[in-house]
Amino acid sequence: LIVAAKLHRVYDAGEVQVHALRGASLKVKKGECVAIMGSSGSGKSTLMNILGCLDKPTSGSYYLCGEDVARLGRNRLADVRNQTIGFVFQSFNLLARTSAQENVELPLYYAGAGGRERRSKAAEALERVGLSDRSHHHPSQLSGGQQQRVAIARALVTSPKVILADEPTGNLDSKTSVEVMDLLADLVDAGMTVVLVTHEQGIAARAQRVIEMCDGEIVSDVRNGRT
Amino acid sequence: LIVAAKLHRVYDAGEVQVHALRGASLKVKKGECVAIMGSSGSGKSTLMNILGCLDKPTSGSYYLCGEDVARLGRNRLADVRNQTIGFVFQSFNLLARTSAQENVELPLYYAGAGGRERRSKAAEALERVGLSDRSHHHPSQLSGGQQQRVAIARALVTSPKVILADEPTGNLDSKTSVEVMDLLADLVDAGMTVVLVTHEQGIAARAQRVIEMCDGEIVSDVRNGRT
Ligand SMILES: Nc1ncnc2c1ncn2[C@@H]1O[C@H](COP(=O)(O)OP(=O)(O)OP(=O)(O)O)[C@@H](O)[C@H]1O
Ligand SMILES: Nc1ncnc2c1ncn2[C@@H]1O[C@H](COP(=O)(O)OP(=O)(O)OP(=O)(O)O)[C@@H](O)[C@H]1O
Ligand SMILES: [Mg+2]
Ligand SMILES: [Mg+2]
Repeated sequence: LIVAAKLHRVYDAGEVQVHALRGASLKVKKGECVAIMGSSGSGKSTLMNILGCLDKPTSGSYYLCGEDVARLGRNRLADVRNQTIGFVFQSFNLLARTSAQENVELPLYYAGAGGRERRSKAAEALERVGLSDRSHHHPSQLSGGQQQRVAIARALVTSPKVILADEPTGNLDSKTSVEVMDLLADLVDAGMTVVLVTHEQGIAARAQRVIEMCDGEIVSDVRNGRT
Repeated sequence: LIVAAKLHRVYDAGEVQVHALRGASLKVKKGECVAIMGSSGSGKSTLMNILGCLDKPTSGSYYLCGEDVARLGRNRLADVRNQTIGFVFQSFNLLARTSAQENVELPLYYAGAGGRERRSKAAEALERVGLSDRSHHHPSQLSGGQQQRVAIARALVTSPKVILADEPTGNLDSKTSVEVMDLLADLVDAGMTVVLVTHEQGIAARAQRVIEMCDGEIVSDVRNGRT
């Protein structure tokens, strides 16, 4: 499903160049659940942004569902983002003056879904992350972990092929983290592919594969003990 | 140092009222290190915002360094925030179009420190969180964990009496988390008082006391095994 080869990403920060990704290569099969770990600044979010078609690599190739992402025009790219990928940002990226319900409806709006379908699917997604009673709150009226769960619901609502989650449990207590991981596990059983960044061993332990990053490179890629 | 009694905080979210704090009472001595845990939405940040003089309780009393915070005028309150408290926000709250260096200098600017003192103290604080080589980056040019460390450096730079840290390691890998906790431990040894919110057992284990919150109430307050 995902075939990324020798990805490089160089940022220009004024006079200095930051080589955030140094030839990262990665393959993920349909229905796999992969965890990415690594120290702060090691390139995890940079890699996720490229996999999520939110950023282009400086060099290297990336094929998603068999398509060469580099060849996709703006509109086709936007469609792929909307229809194939559900992205949970490390910093949530919720619309400020918009309710949780409307934030979650947004991807369905872009997908052209009608009002009734949007409302019912968004309500269901919020139900799954335990936030039905906060659907009319705006992000500033939600706790950090609640904002994170709205971001997760938004990523699920279009039933995408791939979920890319950047620290999905960073602001969640252990009990709520387990609930979110159970939810992701159900989706994997149902055929969804999940790539998640985490710094918590307990979360990585639930993935089938754990990828370790260091200074922009993938330094290990290990299958977890369980079948 | 901190004496909070029967704190209540009710939010009005449209038609619904959210009773985020239900009579939380808390005492913290000078030089103590206290961890606050609890499920997502249990009131941790609400409590921290009141302790940090960033929000007023709906009812209840709060004495900081012997002063009744409710009686403080706007200016006095701003002084207390600037001189007594170092606050690490759950969502960092860094200034966007400003470098890491300048973000960390900000509290010193409000404290009236001269340019040379500001620059050298800010550089030292960034050094302590391992970000000397990122001092000229803007937040958008920093990884999540790097932004978090800039927020920590900013909270330390005025050598406040109290550090209030809301999930200071939420975005940090274990190694960097340990470095941050070592840093906080040194500050506690040097007489600083630290109250931190965390959802990670390993972090809470390093505090002298662990407070558990549930639905706006403090349900347990236990001393950790170590002296
Ligand atoms: N826009 C940018 N301009 C310059 N440098 C950047 C930019 N974005 C990221 N970086 C740098 O690239 C490196 C990798 O960043 P990235 O966000 O991928 O790290 P990360 O592994 O996600 O870290 P964390 O665990 O802290 O979230 C970091 O050192 C960061 O400073
Ligand atoms: N401005 C607000 N208006 C309405 N409700 C609010 C507001 N801010 C917070 N709340 C609600 O108050 C409750 C407590 O929020 P708080 O941010 O203190 O939780 P928390 O324990 O910090 O959670 P987390 O671990 O997810 O960060 C939550 O249920 C939240 O929805
Ligand atoms: Mg990141
Ligand atoms: Mg919080």
